[in-house]
Amino acid sequence: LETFVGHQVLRIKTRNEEQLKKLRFLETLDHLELDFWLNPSTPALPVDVRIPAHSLQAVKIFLESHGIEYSILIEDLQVILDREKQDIVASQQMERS
Amino acid sequence: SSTFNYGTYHSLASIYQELDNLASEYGNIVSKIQIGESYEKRPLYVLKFSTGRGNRPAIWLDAGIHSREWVTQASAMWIAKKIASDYGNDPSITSLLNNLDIFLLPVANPDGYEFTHTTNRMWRKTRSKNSGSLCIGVDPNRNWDAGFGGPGASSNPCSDSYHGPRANSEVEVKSVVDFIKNHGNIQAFLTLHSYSQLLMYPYGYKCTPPADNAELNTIGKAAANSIRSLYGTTYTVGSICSTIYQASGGSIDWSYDYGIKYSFAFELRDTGRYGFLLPAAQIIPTAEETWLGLKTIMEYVRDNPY
Repeated sequence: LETFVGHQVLRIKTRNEEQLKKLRFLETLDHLELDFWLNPSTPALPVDVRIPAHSLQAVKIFLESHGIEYSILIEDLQVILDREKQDIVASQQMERS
Repeated sequence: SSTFNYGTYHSLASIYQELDNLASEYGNIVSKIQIGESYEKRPLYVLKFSTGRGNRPAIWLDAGIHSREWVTQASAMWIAKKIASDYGNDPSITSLLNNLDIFLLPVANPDGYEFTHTTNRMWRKTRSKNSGSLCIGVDPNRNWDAGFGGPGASSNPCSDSYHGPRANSEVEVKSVVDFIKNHGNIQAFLTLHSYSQLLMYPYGYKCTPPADNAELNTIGKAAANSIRSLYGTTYTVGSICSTIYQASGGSIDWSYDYGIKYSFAFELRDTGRYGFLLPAAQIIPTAEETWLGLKTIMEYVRDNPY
């Protein structure tokens, strides 16, 4: 099973169409391996994006240098995934017992 | 009665086993139909809820076309049990099934769902091979014959919103299209996605409102009120284009243009705290409130045939 250690999910809030354009540009950079959970659409809606550990610094610097506001929704995706897996296993054990 | 735990996430095999259990336990109203098979040859199973009197008008409901949206497949299973077990006990469900059939496809993208369990929890697309590319899969909700290839879909096979080589190229999509066409009397097309807490109607491939905009908006708001009545969960209602963004090749745009007036897409919980990784403890509350919204639409469909 692929792991997501160190992957973060950021919530990005844009203020105008110009900032949205910057995010759409980010989408085109394949080497960053970004996974947009909520795509850039309008400034009224947030953009959620999963960022692999190796791209985190570059993306955060990009956002900050363009004055784009963001917050961290999920600090480490693998922690949530591990919890989900544990819940499933526990539930299966309960069913058996 | 099976011991299936509706409050946890299950493998595809476990879900398929429970479909058999439901068809066996509630054999008077539930039957399992195979409408096709996936790219990797897994069966596409639909539960038919019917009191069995002729070819009635029907409602279509699917979940899990995007495989990583696990709360949708899980909610669909809870809803299946709810419909089956409440028939004859709940006057509303009894009345619904005395007038309409319901077809429920709980795992619309079984290859993708299996892949999320075995290999990559974040997988969204189908698992079909793309000629000339090393990247796998097509976004099955950009693959319908409605503004195919237009804005909001990608022509890059490596993109998560790749629309595929042509409309209906994905057998998972084609199987549903063929089923709907062959049935001939589907009155409503409902599809479950996550996340964002939205209730949307056409269009996504263009930003002009549908002919039935006012009626669909009224129904959508009534459904959102029903959803909110249980746990206070708020939904935004509107067309796909006005609510999120232009997205072409989507299922409810195809169904609406095909003539199924009551076409709605739900984006279930949450609004981003967990996103696709909604904790299992929220499955049943999500399913409960979603069912209230679905029931409001289904009752409207029952009372307003066209």
